Order: sequence, then structure tokens, then C-alpha cells
Amino acid sequence: HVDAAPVSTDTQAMMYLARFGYLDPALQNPSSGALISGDSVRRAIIDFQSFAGLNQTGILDPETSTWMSKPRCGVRDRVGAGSSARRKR
Amino acid sequence: YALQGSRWRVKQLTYSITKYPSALKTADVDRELAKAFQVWEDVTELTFVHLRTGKVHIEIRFESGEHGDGDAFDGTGGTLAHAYFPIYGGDAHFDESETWTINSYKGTNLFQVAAHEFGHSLGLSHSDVRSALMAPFYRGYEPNFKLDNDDVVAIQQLYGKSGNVATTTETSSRPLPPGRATTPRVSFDDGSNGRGNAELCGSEGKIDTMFTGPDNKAYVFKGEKYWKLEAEAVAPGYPRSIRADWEGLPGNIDAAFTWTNGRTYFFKGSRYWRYTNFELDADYPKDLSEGFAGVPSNIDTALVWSGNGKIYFFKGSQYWRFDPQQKPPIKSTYPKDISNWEGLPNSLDAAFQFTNGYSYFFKNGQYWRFNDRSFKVDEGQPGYPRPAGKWWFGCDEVNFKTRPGGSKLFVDRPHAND
Repeated sequence: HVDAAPVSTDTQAMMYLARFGYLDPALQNPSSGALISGDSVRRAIIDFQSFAGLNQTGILDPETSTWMSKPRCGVRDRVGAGSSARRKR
Repeated sequence: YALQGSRWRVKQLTYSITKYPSALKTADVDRELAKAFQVWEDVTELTFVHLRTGKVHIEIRFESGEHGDGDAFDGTGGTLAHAYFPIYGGDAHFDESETWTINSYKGTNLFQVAAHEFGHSLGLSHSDVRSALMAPFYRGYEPNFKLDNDDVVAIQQLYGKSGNVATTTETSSRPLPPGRATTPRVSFDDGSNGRGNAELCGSEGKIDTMFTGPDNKAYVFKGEKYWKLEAEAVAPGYPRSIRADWEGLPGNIDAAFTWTNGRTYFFKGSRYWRYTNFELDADYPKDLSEGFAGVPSNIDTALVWSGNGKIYFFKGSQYWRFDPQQKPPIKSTYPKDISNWEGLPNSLDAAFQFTNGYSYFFKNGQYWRFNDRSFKVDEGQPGYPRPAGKWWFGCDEVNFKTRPGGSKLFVDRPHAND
């Protein structure tokens, strides 16, 4: 498989976490200038690691990056309500 | 497992594939997606019906990049597909840029991804059980795919258990009729090849009617008996007695079809019978004039045509179109000549829409597949008509059969349904 968007950098990881519901979706747009605490990112990574069955380190380690780069379904892992829910246009 | 929070209120769901992938054959896509729906059908009370046109519950499309829903695909790899939960419409989109494959370790397995996406279409969110189908990550081709118990429990929370399957998908076919498993049935041993299909084979294989039931299985009725069809032959234990299994229904049926409401209608003479989930509805049979005004008595066959989802009745050299949403349901311009259906013979025995979305017509042991786009009998290799026994009923045809006209028709070894 070709990884269309391999996740190796912190920014890519944050965008991944935002896209699939682990972080505020506003972060999906880097130009938004939103600030987020390191603790929030750590919690989001732990949340993802838990979901993927990985060691829950809170660190973007190689195994976590590998799993973030895997081919996958485009539906969010964490499905919110209200404004963060998927909407059909 | 995780439930999103919405589900369908009906047990029979329709779907259509409005945009096919460019690299696979349409029939292959139809088959793989039907298999993907079957995964969920096997463990719930749900049934899925493939329609070619008209309004459906779940629309399926293969798209590239931005495709109108604000959730663009990203080329090969990455995101493979996405689907909407029931409350958002249930539609499923697949990334056309992926190398979709069938039964291959190369590329991305269409069946597995489709089964996952349809889980979303039915109301399942992603599971954190890595072995579950509803886990978000693609695991590669699994030749012996089995639904995980996590998935089974999840879907049964939403739609209940299948009548005969508890918590596994290892059983691929269900006894029939569902819900009547304890009812004594009469089965027949025809003493031929042990498959119970002898009466359906050869040029003597004339049948009364054929239809797709509410369980999405094909059924054949002939005389006092009926057969359920599996992938390549009749199901074990068939034929069975019509009178024993179908309360109130006589033998020698003229025609039958299952309507989009999941109800099955049988026609004989000037009367019709209606069944819901294989149970006769109250106050039936009724006279044709009570529900099918304008339809003649003693019809040859009827079908819900895959081309437009409307009901067609055939008799002799004529046909009638019946649209329940119109008043009157049959326009004054009917009947019309069957010759409008290019390539079909008059005086048909049976016709029905199969689960692959095609309409098939039967007469004197032969069958024709109709091409809804060109509006004529399909071309194929071999061409139509084909021997129904070999292609539908698993008959061990001899290598040469004599046509009524005396010419020889070569018949290959039977191997698969059309």
C-alpha cells in the first residue's frame, strides 16, 4: 500500500488526530492559529493509542506514526454530536 | 463496539450503485457488494435489495478527490472510503483512486472495505477491538473472512438476531421460512442426483414462477413443490411442499414477486395472496379487482422490473405495466406487445429480478437476461437463451442436448450461476 499521507511530524499527527475526532476539528486547518496545550495533545495521542491497541505513551513514537499512516476508513473514530457530527451536504 | 446512535426503522433496505469503479466489471462489483451486505444480513433480521434505479436507502458511489460532500478522498492509500450513518442517509463512498481487488492479496479488498462501510450505513461506529470488522484500519485481504463477535453483538443491538443464527456468521444459509423453523415440512426425495433438482433440469425444466423472497433468496415454484436457490444450485433439503410451508397457497402458481415493502404476492387465476415474512396476511386471497385492477386473470408471469422498479404482468403476447403510485395504476395505453422487449419470447413461464439487479425471463427450460440500458436481451458468451438447469439449478447437464428443432446445443460443465 502507498501511504497517501504518511504521518511522521507533530503537525501531521495533530491534523490526523483532529480529522478522526481526537482533537478539536478546528485544528484541522493550520491557518486557524488555534492554540492547544501539550497536555491536550498527549491525551489525544493516548486516546488514539488506546483505540488502536498500542502502548499508551502519549508520545508520537514510530509505532504510533506507523498506525496513523495505515490505510483506513475515513469516518471519525470519535463521533461527536452537534457541530462536530458528520453532515451530508 | 460503538453505536453511533441512529438506525433504520425498516428491516428491508434498498441500495443502488450509481457510480461504478472503472477498473472492475460491473457484475463483479455487484456481487462483491451484495456479499458485503450479506455479512450483516446473516446475523440480523435485515434484508438488502439491489435496485438499478429509483429511490433507495443506501446510495453507493466510487469517487475521486473532492466529490461534493466536503470530505475529499486523498488518492491511493490513506483514506479508502467513508459512509454516513442512518440519520445522515446511509450513503457509502469509495475512493476510486484505490486499486480495488477481489480475492487477491494485491490492492485493496473491495468486499472487506464495503462490509465495513455498510456497518456505518447501518449505524455502527468504529470499534477499538482490533480484530473487529468495524476497527478503522484496513488489515489486508483475509481469504477466510469472518465477522468478529464484537461486530455481531453490535449489529444485533440495533436490528435483533437473525431467526436462526445466534452469534456467528459461519452459517451461510438460513432454513426457510424464517420464524417457522419448528413447523413440520414435507420434503421430497426425487431419487435422482441427491440434489432434489431433477424436475428443474433439461428441456423438461419448465417452471411456474420464480421470485426473490424477502430474505433476498431466489425461489422457484413448480407444481406442488418449491425450491430455494443457493449460489450454484438448489439448497439442500429442497424441494418442499408449497401447501405445507406456505399457509393457504395452492400449487401451480401463475406468478409471484416481492414488492419493495417486503411483501410477497402470489397470483393464480383471478386471485392473489399476500405474505409478510412468509406468513399469509389476513383476508387473503383476494380477487385481482381488489388490488390489481386491470390485470387479467391467468397471467403467465410478473416481475418488478430492474429498469424502473415498476411491476409488469405478462400474458401471451402482451404485457401490462402496474404503478401503484399512479391512478389508475395501469395506463390506458396498456396492454402492449411483448415484442417491445426485444429478444424475449411470448408466453413466458417466469420472470424475476435477481439480487444482482438484473431481470431474468424463463421459458421451457431456457432463460434470457435483459439489458435494461439497451432495452433488449443481453449479449453474452454464451449468448441467450441459456439452459436454466445448468446456470441456475446446478443440473449435471449432458454434454450435448437436443433442441426442439433437432440441432445440437453444446453445454459446458456446470460451474456457477450467472
